[in-house]
Amino acid sequence: GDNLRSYKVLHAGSLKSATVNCSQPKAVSSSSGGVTVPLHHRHGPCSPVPSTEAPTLEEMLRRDQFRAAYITRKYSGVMGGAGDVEQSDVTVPTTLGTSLGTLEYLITVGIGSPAMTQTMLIDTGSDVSWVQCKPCSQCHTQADSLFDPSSSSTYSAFPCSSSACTQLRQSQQGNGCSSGSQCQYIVKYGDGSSGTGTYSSDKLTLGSSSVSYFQFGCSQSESGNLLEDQTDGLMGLGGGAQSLATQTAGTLGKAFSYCLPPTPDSSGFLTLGAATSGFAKTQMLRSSAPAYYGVLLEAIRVGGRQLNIPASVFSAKSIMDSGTIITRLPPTAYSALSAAFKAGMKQYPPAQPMGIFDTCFNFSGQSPINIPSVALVFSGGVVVDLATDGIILDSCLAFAANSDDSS
Amino acid sequence: LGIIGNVQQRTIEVLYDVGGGAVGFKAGAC
Repeated sequence: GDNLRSYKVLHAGSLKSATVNCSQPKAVSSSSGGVTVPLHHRHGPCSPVPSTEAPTLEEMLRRDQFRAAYITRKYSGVMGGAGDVEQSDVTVPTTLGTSLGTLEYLITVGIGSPAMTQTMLIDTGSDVSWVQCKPCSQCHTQADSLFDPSSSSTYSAFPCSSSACTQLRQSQQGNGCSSGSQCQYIVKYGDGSSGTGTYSSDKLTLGSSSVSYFQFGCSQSESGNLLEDQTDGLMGLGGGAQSLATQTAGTLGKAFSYCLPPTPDSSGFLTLGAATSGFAKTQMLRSSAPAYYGVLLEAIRVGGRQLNIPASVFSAKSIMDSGTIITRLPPTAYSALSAAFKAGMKQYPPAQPMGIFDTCFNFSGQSPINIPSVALVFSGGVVVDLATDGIILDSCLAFAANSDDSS
Repeated sequence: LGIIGNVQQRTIEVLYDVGGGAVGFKAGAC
């Protein structure tokens, strides 16, 4: 009985993508109320804009380092550290392509009247939503038709004197006025890429529901390979004033939820205005970095046993992020996790480290694979038992360490 | 600062209850 509770079975076949027939729409539902839209993996076969060449896992992990470093830097900055006003110790190679490369989940929305279908990445780590607009002088190619403001009867650009534009400037995302006194925005990401255009509003269609006066950036120029695939834009779900979640809070409710599909060939959902019952809840911690949603991780359990990690190691809090791929832990916590996990994996030979992963195994010829359970314990005694997909990625423990306990 | 990444969130419905000041988890919901 103890063994059954403390181990999980990982089938070797689950480490590889299966052939899937995407012509069969998969049932998408939320366990709660609100407006629900399907959510797909960006690079999966069921993506509305499937990648012609998906990045390798190694490349994704490399990009993930920049995402994590950017969040840490930005958070540290607003909390009194140097933040992104100081030279970063992360030098971004010019071949990186995009700091948005770690975003993996897409929703399809309609913008305008009549609604024009647009495929958008979701991101809980930023607030300003944007979509490529016609005319776009420096934009990437996209699968859907370019959103054309002139074809929408409900589109309007915010004047510079509007409160929305003032608020945008206060959040450091204003970018002056156009010659026609239209409010200009700028979004910047971790690799120095950016997008600019006109801050606007239009009708947003989500499934069978619609939101009037949705505020977003009408992107007219991008630099630094903002996106490298066929997606049309980004939907910010952060905690700041401009995010979709904040904008719909008054009409749909001050909550949203998502279900991230476990594999690229399966679907999940995003629900805005979610009912909040039936969840194990921990306190949400906010800071002066409004986009970020914080939680307090208190302990880690491996194989049902709590690791001996001083609570102070976790005192700097953790950010819940849909756009970071791999969970980052303070080194002291990661070392304890890695050691305990290895102890429970003695039957499998170690394998070479891969990128940011240093706890890897050789599963050749073995199936099924028994792995120790891993649970995260958050404040209030909330225990989140991770699925096998959240413990092992490829053949490695899917966690990484920060550079030091104080970072 | 730690970051809870999306690999660890897979198969869990994650709730951002901004009004209620809570983050919720529903395991096996996906």
